[in-house]
Amino acid sequence: FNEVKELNDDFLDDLEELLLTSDIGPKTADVLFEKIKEGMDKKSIKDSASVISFLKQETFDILNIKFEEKINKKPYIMLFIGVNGSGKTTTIGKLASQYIKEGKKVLLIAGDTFRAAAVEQLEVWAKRSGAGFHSGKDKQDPSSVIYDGIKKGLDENYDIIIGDTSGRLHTDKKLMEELKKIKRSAVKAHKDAPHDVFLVLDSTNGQNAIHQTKYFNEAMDITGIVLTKMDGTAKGGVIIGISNTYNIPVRYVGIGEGINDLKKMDVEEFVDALYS
Amino acid sequence: VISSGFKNAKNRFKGQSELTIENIKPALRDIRQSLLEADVEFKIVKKFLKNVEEKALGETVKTTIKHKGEKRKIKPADAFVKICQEELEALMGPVDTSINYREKGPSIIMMMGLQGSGKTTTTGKLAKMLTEEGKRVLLVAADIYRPAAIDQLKVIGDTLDLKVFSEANTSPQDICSHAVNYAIEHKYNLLIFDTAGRLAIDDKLMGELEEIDRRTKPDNKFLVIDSMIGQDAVHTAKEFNNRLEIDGVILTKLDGDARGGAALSVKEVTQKPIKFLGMGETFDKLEVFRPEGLASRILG
Ligand SMILES: Nc1nc2c(ncn2[C@@H]2O[C@H](COP(=O)(O)OP(=O)(O)OP(=O)(O)O)[C@@H](O)[C@H]2O)c(=O)[nH]1
Ligand SMILES: Nc1nc2c(ncn2[C@@H]2O[C@H](COP(=O)(O)OP(=O)(O)OP(=O)(O)O)[C@@H](O)[C@H]2O)c(=O)[nH]1
Ligand SMILES: [Mg+2]
Ligand SMILES: [Mg+2]
Repeated sequence: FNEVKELNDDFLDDLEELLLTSDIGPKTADVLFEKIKEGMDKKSIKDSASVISFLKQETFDILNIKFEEKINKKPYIMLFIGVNGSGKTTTIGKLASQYIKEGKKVLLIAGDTFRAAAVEQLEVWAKRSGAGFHSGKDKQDPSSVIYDGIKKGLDENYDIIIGDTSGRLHTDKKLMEELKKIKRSAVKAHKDAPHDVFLVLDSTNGQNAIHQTKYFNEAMDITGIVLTKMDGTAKGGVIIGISNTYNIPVRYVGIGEGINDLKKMDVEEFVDALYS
Repeated sequence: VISSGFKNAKNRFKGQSELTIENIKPALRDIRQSLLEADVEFKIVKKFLKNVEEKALGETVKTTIKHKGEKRKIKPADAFVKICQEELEALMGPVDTSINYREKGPSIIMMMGLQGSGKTTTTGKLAKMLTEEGKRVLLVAADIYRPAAIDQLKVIGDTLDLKVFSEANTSPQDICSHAVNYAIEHKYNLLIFDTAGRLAIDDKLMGELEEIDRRTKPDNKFLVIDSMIGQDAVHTAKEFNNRLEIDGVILTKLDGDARGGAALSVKEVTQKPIKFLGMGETFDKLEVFRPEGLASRILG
């Protein structure tokens, strides 16, 4: 796609294949194609290179959503939510390590009281990153673990408090109600909590990620997205439709399983990789 | 939940008495939309639509059926739906949900797949199912990387009252080999290797699986795929199959609303059967694969 080609049907077919195989999805692809056709009619787009640069700019504008950096608030309380296996626990470990390196005192709360060895898994990350750790009793109500954890974080003067939650499918009404209860408990523990709610999305997901965002956003206003497993072959294109619809920024990108494999989202870099 | 794509397709035939090229074309566009939203891979969608179009216009369309001895006309919408359903089921079959057992010595199931796809949980589900069928199952903790992975399998073993074989400071290849010796010694007849999640493009970790394969010759190499996976399903499935010659696929997390179009993509690109479906987080939530259920879900 980097050589300038004539704007013919073959090129447009190839472009459609690129968009769809990147998980951009048929609806968002149609929206983008409509804009391209308008540009072609207005003659503002006259060759393949201008199509690609148009797409890149359009996508950049959709993804470039403003957010408030809250790291210097004290306390800074955040919750991580998302479907099963998306990478929540691992992402928390990586983020904790970054904050600790910046001199912050970080507490991790083991809010997954359901899954086998979930508490042990987060405890390993606490040790690796140097963060403090709070867990409850086996099968304790997650809301009370989060409440107790935030209280402990406040009492012991932590700068940053991160709550892990168990994976759940957005279609499970009971578990989505549990999320709302977790949020209420967080607010009870501190009136401004949670300062950030991160939805963790596996970049290998297809169009289902849109449903995930819809329902998780209804349960707990999402302030940011973490796109994990971008070190794989998936392009994560579904995020375009998501950002366009819900106006939520991607804040971090997971690029591996190690403690340093998390970087701040770079929209320009992401867009270039998407259309390469 | 019927997708709007499929509903629109059926509506194309309102008031029509026959399937014609005029009413089929727009219906196929609606189906295309529906299948792409269901995460079926782009090229497979193309092939599917071509097959449906040929069938719909061909001699094979019987819009007259014998019902209670008299001839009845099937509405073109229903005929079209029938063709789509049949074509999709055909792509997902033939059905083979068998587990391979060897004549002499303990049989082996090797679980593998991308990170977080549900391998460890599904290991528990298979262990429960096969124990109830009379097997003596040994769980093998071959994931030495993920924090508390061995703990996770041990908790599952405790829940199901099954033994977990694990070894500290040992490579996964050696753990699996040693587990086979242990199984022979202690008269287990089925081992399930729970391996670490890995990217199909991770040469070193794929090499690890190849070595386990060479040394223990698993009778069942199952690729575990998250049903929410998108277009990447084909790259992953193709690479795992090329390097390891998988025996079957297990699709997980189908208790959600993922349409599961990846199932079709994975089947197409590997030509290997879908064996089981994961339907929840607890160990009773494993179903044997049936094409009809998944076909209507993918079509929407
Ligand atoms: N390659 C890669 N693997 C990742 C990344 N993030 C997480 N993982 C892996 O994905 C798997 C699941 O990660 P977890 O952190 O347990 O996911 P989770 O969302 O907490 O899972 P549940 O609590 O069970 O819902 C693990 O094997 C992680 O190592 C990433 O950015 N890249
Ligand atoms: N709802 C639902 N959740 C599932 C299903 N199968 C697995 N899970 C959940 O998905 C998450 C990941 O499952 P694991 O078994 O840890 O996945 P894994 O493939 O072993 O992960 P890695 O070893 O890190 O690659 C856990 O929260 C499981 O409870 C399923 O069929 N339905
Ligand atoms: Mg977790
Ligand atoms: Mg596992």
